Amino acid sequence: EKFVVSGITCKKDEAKVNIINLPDRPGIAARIFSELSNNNINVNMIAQSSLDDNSGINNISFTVSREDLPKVVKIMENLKKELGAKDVITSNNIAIVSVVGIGMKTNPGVAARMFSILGNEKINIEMISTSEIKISVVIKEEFANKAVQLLHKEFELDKV
Amino acid sequence: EKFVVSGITCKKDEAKVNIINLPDRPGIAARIFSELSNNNINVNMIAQSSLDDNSGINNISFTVSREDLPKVVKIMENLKKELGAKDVITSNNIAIVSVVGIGMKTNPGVAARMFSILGNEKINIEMISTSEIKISVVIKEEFANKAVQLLHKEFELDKV
Ligand SMILES: C[C@@H](O)[C@H](N)C(=O)O
Ligand SMILES: C[C@@H](O)[C@H](N)C(=O)O
Repeated sequence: EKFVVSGITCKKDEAKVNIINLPDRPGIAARIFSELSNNNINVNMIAQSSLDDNSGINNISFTVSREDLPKVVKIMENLKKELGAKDVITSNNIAIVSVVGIGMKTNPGVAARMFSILGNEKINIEMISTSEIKISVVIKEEFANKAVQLLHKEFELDKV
Repeated sequence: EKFVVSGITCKKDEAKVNIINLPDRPGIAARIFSELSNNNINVNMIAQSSLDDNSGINNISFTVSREDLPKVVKIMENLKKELGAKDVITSNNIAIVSVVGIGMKTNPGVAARMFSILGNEKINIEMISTSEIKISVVIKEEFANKAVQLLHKEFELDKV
C-alpha cells in the first residue's frame, strides 16, 4: 500500500495543557474529559504515552483553543485536587502542525521524515499524536509557518 | 458541525514500546523513528504527551505488531544508550481500540463517552492518540472484545 501525503495543516491559537503524575487507574481519563465536555470545552488533540505499567502514574496532555485556556485552568485546578494529580502545566503559544495522507501506517518513513525536518531546524516536538491518515505534532507557534513551508517542500506539495 | 460515529475498530496482536526519560530536545524523535524506518518496522500509533517544558525530559510510546517486538527491543536497546534514555519498557499483550467518526473535534463529549465506557468497566487506558476523525486507545488485549461490544452499544452502532 503506497502512501500519499495529501497536505500539511496548521492550527494556530492553540494552548497546551499537561496533567502531571495522575493516578494510572480506570476512570481517570473519563473524569477529565467529561468535566471538560460538561463545560463545553472543545478539545483538539489528546496524547497520553505510557510509563511503567507498575508505576501507578501517568501524564495526559491535550490542546484547547487559546481563548478557552483561562476557563480550562480553573476547571483543572479544581479537578487536580480531586484526582490527586501532582501538577497542571499550561502553555499558550503553541500550534498543531499535521501531515495528512493515506496509508501512512504502512510507511514508517513518513513520521521519520516529518520529525527529521523539524529536528534539523532545531524545532522541538512537544506532543505527538498519530493515525494512519494523520501525524500531528505540537510545536511553538513562532515556528509554525517555517515548519509548514519546510514540510511542503519535503513532501513535494509545492510542485503540485 | 454535528458529529457522527461511523464505526469502532480494533487492532489486536499489537505490542507497546515506552521510552522513558528521553532528553527533550530537537532531533530525538527523528532519530528513533528513522532508525525504526531503516529497519522496516511499521509503527501503528505514536503518542507523546508533554511534561514541564523546563524539565528537559519526555517520554514517547508507540505500538508495533507483536511479531516485530523482539527486533524492536534490540533496536531500542542500542538506541537507548545513544539517546541517554533511562529505560525502554515493552508490553506484548495489548490492542488498539478506536472510535471512528466525523467532526469529533467539535464534540467534546465523544472522547468523554468512550473513556467513560472503558472506565466504568474498569478497563485501564494505557495510551491515547486522537484526531478529528479518530480516537484511539491502547488497552490490554483481553478486554478488547468487551470494549468493542460496549462501544458499539454506546454509539448505537448495533441498531444500524
Ligand atoms: C491515566 C488514565 O488514562 C487512566 N489510565 C484511565 O484509564 O483513565
Ligand atoms: C522528545 C522528542 O519528541 C523531542 N522533543 C524531539 O523534538 O525530538
